[in-house]
Amino acid sequence: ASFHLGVTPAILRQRYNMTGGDVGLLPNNSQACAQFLEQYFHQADLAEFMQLFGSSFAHRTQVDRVVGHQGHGKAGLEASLDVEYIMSTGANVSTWVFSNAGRHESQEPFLAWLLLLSNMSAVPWVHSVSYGDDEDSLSLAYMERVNAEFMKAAARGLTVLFASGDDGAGCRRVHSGNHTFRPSFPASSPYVTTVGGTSFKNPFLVTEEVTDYISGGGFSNIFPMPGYQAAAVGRFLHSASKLPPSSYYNSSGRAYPDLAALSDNYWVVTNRIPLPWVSGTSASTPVVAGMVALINDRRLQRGLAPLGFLNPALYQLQERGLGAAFYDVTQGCHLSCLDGTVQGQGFCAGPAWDPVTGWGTPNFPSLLRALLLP
Amino acid sequence: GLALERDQPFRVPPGWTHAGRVDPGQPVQLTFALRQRDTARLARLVEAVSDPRSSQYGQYLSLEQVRDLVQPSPATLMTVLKWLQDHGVEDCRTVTTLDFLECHLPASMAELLLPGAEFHRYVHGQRSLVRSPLPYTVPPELAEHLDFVGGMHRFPVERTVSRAEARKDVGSAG
Repeated sequence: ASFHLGVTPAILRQRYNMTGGDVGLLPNNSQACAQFLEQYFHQADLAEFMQLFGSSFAHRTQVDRVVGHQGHGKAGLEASLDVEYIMSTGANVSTWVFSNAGRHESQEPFLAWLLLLSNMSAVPWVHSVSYGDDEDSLSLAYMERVNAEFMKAAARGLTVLFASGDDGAGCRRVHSGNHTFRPSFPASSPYVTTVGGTSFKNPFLVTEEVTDYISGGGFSNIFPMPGYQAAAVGRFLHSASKLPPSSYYNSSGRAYPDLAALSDNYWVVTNRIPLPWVSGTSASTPVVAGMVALINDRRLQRGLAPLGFLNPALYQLQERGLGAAFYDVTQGCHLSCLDGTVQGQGFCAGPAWDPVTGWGTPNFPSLLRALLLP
Repeated sequence: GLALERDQPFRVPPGWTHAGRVDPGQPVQLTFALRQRDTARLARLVEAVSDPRSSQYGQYLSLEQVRDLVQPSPATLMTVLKWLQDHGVEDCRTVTTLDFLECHLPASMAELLLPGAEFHRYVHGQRSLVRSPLPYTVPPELAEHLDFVGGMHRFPVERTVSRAEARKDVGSAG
């Protein structure tokens, strides 16, 4: 195991078995991340990041297209993180940034992004979004309609990845005074692929991964469990050695995340300063998005369609004997309510799918092979 | 009228402060989510094009084909457009799929259009937002043609990645 002082592109590529040849080759492939509020990246930060950390693989140092307004103020840590890491795994793939600052006082920036998708006939095949809200803070009409917007994206073959959130299972007190877990939306939409987070078991070595205790996950109170995951989630619910009391979650709801990647201890360059110790599923999501964009690159080279909405294919891998596509994360639990019943513990990782890390983290060459099958 | 989002809580996030009701002439931008046609068919199609076992796997639709599937019915388009016109709302634009309308209008006009709504300003540092703390309604005959109206209640979510120091605190508390 190699020693390291934090997660960089080289560490990610080493852990997920990406070689120097695993870079984008097609000029017509692209990937995107979406920013909301006044979250801007600086091209100069990206260039410095790649100069510091990108020497071992072919990469780009410029975002090719910004859709929306890019302010001239300070760069945001989140925006820098997204761009730097989607371009590290999705190396050499043309990258777009959708910047939705909500410039009008009565605009909803997330809604503005959805409208852009409904208005642009040519958009990247892969979208990484680190954004979420508690399900209970949104109206049912709004969530159902946003869900329909993800169906529209899926029909077009777009892969939309959302961060699972950084509050574990979450927690809220209901009218009875009891606690329940608190799912996050759009992570809980059945038409997006949701990415959880992991940490290295030994924080300074490229070793096996364990759950990152902040990794969002659980079961939707709004959306029923889709057919593509019913068997995998059913197996988890029947075989888990310890589950939280059933009153804390809706075991028939859409379960998330679908997969995971490292989310702890990243290096990010922002405002020309390299910053260590950056963490969250905001980091793991662009990492997975970049890998999906690379797989699309290879599929397009072979005349195959892009992956599109990934989940049905993802949940079939295990059944098709292609489970080696993931490093199964089986250790650790995530956060939840600090009460006498669950004592801060939500769900725990276990063999195969679990509501903390999904199927686990990508073993890139195996995942690529599995998803290149027609 | 009927409330389209009766269950939408109005929560002012930490850091935002109320700065009073806006002037009647204050321009607001509202997003009308028009009821889509045939979302059940859309769901079946998504299943077919996304499932590797399906003969339709990978046969994706263009944006225009998606529009043909989901665009609101003529009755929905006519009813909503007439309602807006009757209230003098003219500065609107649609999207390719025709299922959203984004309209600019003065706050006073929006309050007449959406009875119950009352536009107030909220500020957070240099940022300022206009939202209605009170639920809006639409005429009963519009309820079957609209999913919701955007720009009324929800505040943008602050996205924050954590740095190690903060995480250690959480870990200790846990």
